[in-house]
Amino acid sequence: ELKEDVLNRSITTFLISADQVAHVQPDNNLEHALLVLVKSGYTAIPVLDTNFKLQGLISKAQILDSILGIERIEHEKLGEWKVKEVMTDNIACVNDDQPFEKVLSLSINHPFVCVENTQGAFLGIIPRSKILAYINGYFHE
Amino acid sequence: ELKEDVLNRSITTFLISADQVAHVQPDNNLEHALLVLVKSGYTAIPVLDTNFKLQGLISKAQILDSILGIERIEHEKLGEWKVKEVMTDNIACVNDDQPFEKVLSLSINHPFVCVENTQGAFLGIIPRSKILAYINGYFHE
Ligand SMILES: Nc1ncnc2c1ncn2[C@@H]1O[C@@H]2COP(=O)(O)O[C@H]3[C@@H](O)[C@H](n4cnc5c(N)ncnc54)O[C@@H]3COP(=O)(O)O[C@H]2[C@H]1O
Ligand SMILES: Nc1ncnc2c1ncn2[C@@H]1O[C@@H]2COP(=O)(O)O[C@H]3[C@@H](O)[C@H](n4cnc5c(N)ncnc54)O[C@@H]3COP(=O)(O)O[C@H]2[C@H]1O
Repeated sequence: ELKEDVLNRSITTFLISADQVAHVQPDNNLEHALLVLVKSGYTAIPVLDTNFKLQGLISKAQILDSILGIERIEHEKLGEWKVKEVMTDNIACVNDDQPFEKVLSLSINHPFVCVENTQGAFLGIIPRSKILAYINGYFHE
Repeated sequence: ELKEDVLNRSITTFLISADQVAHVQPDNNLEHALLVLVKSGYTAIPVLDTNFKLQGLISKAQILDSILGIERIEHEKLGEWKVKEVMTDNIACVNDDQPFEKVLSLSINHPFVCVENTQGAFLGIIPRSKILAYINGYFHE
């Protein structure tokens, strides 16, 4: 494969589709989000609204940061606070018609890249492991 | 750069040296480890003994898993349990004289790869972000 062919490659083969992606909703409380994160084993997961539109990302670190008080772990906040109050909107996101080159450069600073279609519907994510597996294969052709 | 040159490249240019790597010791308690993890912002960090030899990795997820009881968060364990009781020994590790090819293939399934010298002393880590930045540059030469 030529270098330009790699960069112009379609991204659909790298996609983990939405039904395989652990996610929570903006109005869930932090306890629910923490349980989904701990059960899934993932560090950070997408936040999708009821129309399945991407709203942000939430991680164990953000939840821990929000409940670690100066004196003690304020675990009552887990039931009271909502995901939307803690999530980040610093999301790497591309359209499904953009080439691999765009996902490769975003993956330098983001553990996964979200993918939407042209109407803004969430299609899934491309994690760094998929990109690295493909690159490893390219160098061993 | 030719494909073989990339695979045979030395790994020292990718290294985050040991003095820049957040780490804890096997005999620290979980509360200390959680504070280092939360303060550093990293998901997982190396565990080094007093001779600076790599013993394992510890993550927020492991600490959270160990204190999440069925009924409640058992936060008293944070002061009582030690890092060595919770850390994993599933570590991706290479010698500093091994080529880039080895680090690339390990990075597919590990967020970072540890590097030791031939005497077993911990030299630092190579995170996926460094590998991806180099790969991105290769395709844009
Ligand atoms: N259950 C599991 N089985 C096998 N390997 C596992 C695993 N959980 C984690 N890993 C390994 O650890 C890496 C870091 O996972 P992390 O959860 O920090 O970071 C993950 C997570 O935040 C997110 N992610 C991946 N798959 C996901 C999914 N199905 N749903 C939601 N988020 C996902 O993308 C990030 C990067 O994923 P990536 O695969 O590149 O990299 C993963 C993968 O190599
Ligand atoms: N303070 C910060 N400044 C800028 N970007 C940040 C950052 N913290 C995290 N990131 C970004 O998020 C990615 C995942 O970080 P994470 O902490 O899950 O996973 C990290 C962490 O577990 C470990 N790591 C990286 N640098 C470290 C260090 N100096 N000490 C200890 N562990 C480190 O290696 C994993 C992969 O790191 P990588 O750079 O590939 O990927 C990082 C980086 O792209």
